[in-house]
Amino acid sequence: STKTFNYATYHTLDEIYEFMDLLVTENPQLVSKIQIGNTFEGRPIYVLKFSTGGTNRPAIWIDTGIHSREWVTQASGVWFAKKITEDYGQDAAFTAILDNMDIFLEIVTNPDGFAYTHKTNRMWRKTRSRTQGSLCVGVDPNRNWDAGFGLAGASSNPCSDTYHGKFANSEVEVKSIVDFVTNHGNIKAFISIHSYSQLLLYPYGYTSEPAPDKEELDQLAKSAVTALTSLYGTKYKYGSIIDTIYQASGSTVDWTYSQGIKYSFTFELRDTGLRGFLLPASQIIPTAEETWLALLTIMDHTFKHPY
Amino acid sequence: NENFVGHQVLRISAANEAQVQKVKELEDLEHLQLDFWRDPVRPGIPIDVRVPFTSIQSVKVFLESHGINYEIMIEDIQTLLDEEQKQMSAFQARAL
Repeated sequence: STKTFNYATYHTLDEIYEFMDLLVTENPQLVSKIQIGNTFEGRPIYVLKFSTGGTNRPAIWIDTGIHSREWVTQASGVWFAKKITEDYGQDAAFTAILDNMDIFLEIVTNPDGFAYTHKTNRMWRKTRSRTQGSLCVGVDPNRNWDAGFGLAGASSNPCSDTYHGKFANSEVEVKSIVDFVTNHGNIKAFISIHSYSQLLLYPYGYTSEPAPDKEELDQLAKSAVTALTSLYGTKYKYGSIIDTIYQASGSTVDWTYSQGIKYSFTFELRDTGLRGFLLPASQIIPTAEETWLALLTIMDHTFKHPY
Repeated sequence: NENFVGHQVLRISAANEAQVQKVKELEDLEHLQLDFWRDPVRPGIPIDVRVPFTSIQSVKVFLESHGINYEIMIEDIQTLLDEEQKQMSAFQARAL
């Protein structure tokens, strides 16, 4: 059961998909599993929906694992899924959120890449699509969105780890989310979770133009980081993508923000011990716990500031 | 599974913009097969790069010859991967 599931170890794609089915079976009133598409290699792409009723309620989207080697993110996504089912009806603030909004959680956003990290190359980051005319494989799914696509901050070289792909949304793993978000039409917060380097970022990445809601996003990021750091002292920086790290074009949250989803954020989760992507499994739960406090801050703000 | 024996991750500290540019030059040398875990951005922000065993000597000589500070963040990637696999297998064995 999800009670005996081990959250303090890394899991394979099959184990995570099995966990999803267990969670749905145990919480049929609260959790459902939606297939939003199939990957390049034909694997199903699943999103967990947490809903207490209503139709097309305002919603919050959280995804993990778009870069497949960032294993602590998928593992945190599994922990978040369980946490949601545990806290609903127990934690007043969270219950109020879920009584009024839906949550969509995509735990393995790049299934082909994730399977490849388990079977062949633990360091793999991209999708596993083939590029005609090149021996190199894969597109960086965080450079493939239709926001500043192909501008500086991504590579046109198929062998690069930041290859943007032949055209925006060329990657079915990206297009599936684009179609889902567009069809849903009522998503109010979009949070895409990466690792590592302990950052909380908001648009833009492709331009140094400040986002119209920069002030509010900056304040909210500050509150979220304060909440995160309060648990274990993990230090985060926050700011716009381009100011805080570098120019990145075609990124997820630049596109979601351009769709009117004001509360668009990217997390870069911990490494606190100079292990980078190879974070020891012993840090999964503390990482998930501290991140959850930041997520709660963002979700609570979204709930209390309808737009 | 791809083998990463002897691959190291270097944490490079670029002291100024010129040094950041120097490290970016490395990024363009495809034959070195460098994997930047944290990109060269600006002075003061750490640059983490996975260096295959075959490229380590030349990368270290390059950095030292340009007076660019670095430390070894991960001595041997494969050791950590073996540890990670062992931990997962132990769990799966218990689960079975």
